[in-house]
Amino acid sequence: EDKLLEHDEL
Amino acid sequence: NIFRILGDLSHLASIVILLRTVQKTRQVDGISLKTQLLYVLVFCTRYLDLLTFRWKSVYNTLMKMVFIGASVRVIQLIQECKTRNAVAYKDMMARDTFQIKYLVGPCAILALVFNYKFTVLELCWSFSLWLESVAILPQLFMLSRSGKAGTLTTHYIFALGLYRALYIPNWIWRYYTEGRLEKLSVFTGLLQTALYSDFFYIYYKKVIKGAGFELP
Repeated sequence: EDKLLEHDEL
Repeated sequence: NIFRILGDLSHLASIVILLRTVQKTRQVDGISLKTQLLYVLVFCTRYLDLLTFRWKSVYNTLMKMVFIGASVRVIQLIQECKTRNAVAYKDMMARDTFQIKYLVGPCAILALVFNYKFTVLELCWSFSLWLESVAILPQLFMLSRSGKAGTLTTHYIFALGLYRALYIPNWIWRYYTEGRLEKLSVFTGLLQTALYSDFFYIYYKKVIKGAGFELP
């Protein structure tokens, strides 16, 4: 879940 | 991965094509101001995390700044056209008739329903995804009504569509290598790609068969 909140895509 | 890099580069290319052409020719023929305004809103709401200073990488931060800056510059250039070429500007505004409240409103509601966390940052991020998926509609609507697309519009939409298409293998790649499946991005991304496919289909038919440009 935390990983999904990173939003590393543009 | 290669799909992600190529996708980002074609996204960048689309904005550079638009900026350079408008700057050089001072022409906004066929470009929808409403779509461009929606993109400013998309980038500003999506990249709010820049303000938290928890930056991920130089690449990520730089690209975000470039996208915000370039989208604002496009608006500036269109506005400059207003004083320079009032007739062309008026003509563009008269054809740019899509009601964007029908996009912004539903996207805000969708963001409230579909999000990972009920915080300002996350709600804005989700809103930006939904809005990006439909932001091209005023532009496509304009094309369908005029029945013809200039080289600028065609190249611009082509590069944008390529960016969207390349993000799909990127997600598949990330699913298998990282086990990452980010449902909101994937769903809104597929929705956006579907809208572009319509344009591509017509473009393909036009190029191959030399028929007139028309969108259903």
